[in-house]
Amino acid sequence: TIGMVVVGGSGTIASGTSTNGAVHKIPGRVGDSPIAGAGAYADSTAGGAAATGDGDIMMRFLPSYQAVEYMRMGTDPAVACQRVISRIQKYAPRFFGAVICANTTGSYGAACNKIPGFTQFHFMVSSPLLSQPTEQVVDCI
Amino acid sequence: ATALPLVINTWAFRKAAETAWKVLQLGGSELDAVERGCSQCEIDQCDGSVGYGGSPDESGETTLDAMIMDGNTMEVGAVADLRRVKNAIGVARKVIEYTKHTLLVGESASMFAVRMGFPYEDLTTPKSLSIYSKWLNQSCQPNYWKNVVPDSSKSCGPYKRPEKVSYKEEQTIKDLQRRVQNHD
Repeated sequence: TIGMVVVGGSGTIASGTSTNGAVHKIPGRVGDSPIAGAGAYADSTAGGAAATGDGDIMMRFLPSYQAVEYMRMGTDPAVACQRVISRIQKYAPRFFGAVICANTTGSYGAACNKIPGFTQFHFMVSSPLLSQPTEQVVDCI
Repeated sequence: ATALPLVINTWAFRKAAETAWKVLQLGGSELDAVERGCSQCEIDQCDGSVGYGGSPDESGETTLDAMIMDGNTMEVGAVADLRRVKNAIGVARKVIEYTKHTLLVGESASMFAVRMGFPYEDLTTPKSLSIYSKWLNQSCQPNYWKNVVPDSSKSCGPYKRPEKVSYKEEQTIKDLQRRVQNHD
């Protein structure tokens, strides 16, 4: 699954996802990606977020919506992402998942749930401060 | 330090980030950037989890899910369980532009896509077929069933609820299976 958040020059935000879903799924199964507030969310007055991972679990917690609401309250994007991961951890400690977050000023962050075999999350960032799109890594919590 | 504009995307899908960034540099909107960036991953079949030829379901078919959201208007376009159309996020964008709906699903979403000019084509590839046949040869493990007979942790289906299924339900299941099999 790819999840993307774009913050334009004037701070306006769009987000999106695309996926082919869970392998060997039961026909008809749909995960979090196409669900607004779960796979991705964007509000140009607060921020944008997108999620990837075990959609059957994550979609129940609307991670992207919740992360944007944290940013609306002034929470730093990295912390907003971490708080969303923590919320899900309480109910599903071994879920596989990660979230990217960005606010209207261009601050951004990411967070992921640490499970055996998944201790770091790689994501891409493009901005005027970077000479080219740059791969960044965050340690999972 | 922060600066705008900004593109951030999950995983090290570099070409998606480059494509989105280029769209912005050429004066495209944020929505255009998200659509084209994610479409790039659909074309590239990013790590097998995006686009055609990946993640076959229990019947061996690849279906696609996508959404796009405009943070100015709070409009959303989404497609789920999309069959036989490759550019899922492109279709999602058309849901915003040409309908008052938010989410279209399944074969009907495919019919909408065809009406919007998207090609109707097989999403299966030798890769997805081999993933599927390997899975069949390993007793359909792993799968997403539980509390069924036969034991889904040991064998393929078809699975049923353990308690006796009434004759009428049996007939319904048979009719459904017949209808689905005749489908394609």
